[in-house]
Amino acid sequence: MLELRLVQGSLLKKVLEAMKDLVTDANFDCSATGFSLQAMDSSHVALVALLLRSEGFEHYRCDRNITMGMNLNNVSKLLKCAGNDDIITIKADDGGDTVTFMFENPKQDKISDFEMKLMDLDSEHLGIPDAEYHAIVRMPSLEFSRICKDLSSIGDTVVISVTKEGIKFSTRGDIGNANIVCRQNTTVDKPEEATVIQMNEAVSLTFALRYLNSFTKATSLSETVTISLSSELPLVAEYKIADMGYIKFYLAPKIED
Amino acid sequence: SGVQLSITEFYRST
Repeated sequence: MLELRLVQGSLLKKVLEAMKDLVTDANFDCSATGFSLQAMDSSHVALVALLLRSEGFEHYRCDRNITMGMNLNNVSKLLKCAGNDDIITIKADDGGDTVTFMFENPKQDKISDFEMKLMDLDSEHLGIPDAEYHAIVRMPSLEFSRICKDLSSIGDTVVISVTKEGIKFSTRGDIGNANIVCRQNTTVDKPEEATVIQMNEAVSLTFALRYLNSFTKATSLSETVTISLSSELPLVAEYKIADMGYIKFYLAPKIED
Repeated sequence: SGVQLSITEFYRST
């Protein structure tokens, strides 16, 4: 039996909004560690990894590891029926073919439940080893979102370079080209407004902007984003989910013809 | 412009 009670239901709503445009169907895995998901987009260019740790739930019961295949668009539709202040409980029976989402409003005078059929998904799980990255940049998530949006009005791809000068985002298109440099800046009022650059080695990689724009749907989950880059690896954009875990997006680079 | 690599070229199935 599975029963997960999340007081801050809005988190789950935001998580679904962050993933549903990138991934259509995915398996949610539930174990003693937490509620997790790993899925690739249909073209296998990007991957999303979600972890909501068991400690972050008010009540977490998972008698045995369970995998639940769901259409993320349908889950998102159901979660739109939950208020932002609602408590969300996810329930499933071992071996059952449905999952139930229950929403309780803060006054506890309205309780809704939605039962959804699970899907049998044949999804591939990739092993992602810990890696040493050439550069790790932490910056305000809203700033990153703004940069991706602004550059995609000019070009389709972005070259992200990290040097001692800072992190540079460059694009080119029919109307011209653009460069945005963010320097390290730790003299800010709040730590989440800082741009912090850790660089072991200069790195420069090219990425498709449409995927980065899709990742920025997670902006409301975290005030900061951490971008990890290595010349031999996909980019990782990590949004921490306060007290619970993270949502990480991996993006394979583009290379010269 | 350029060739888009796939995630599966970097990480293997478990």
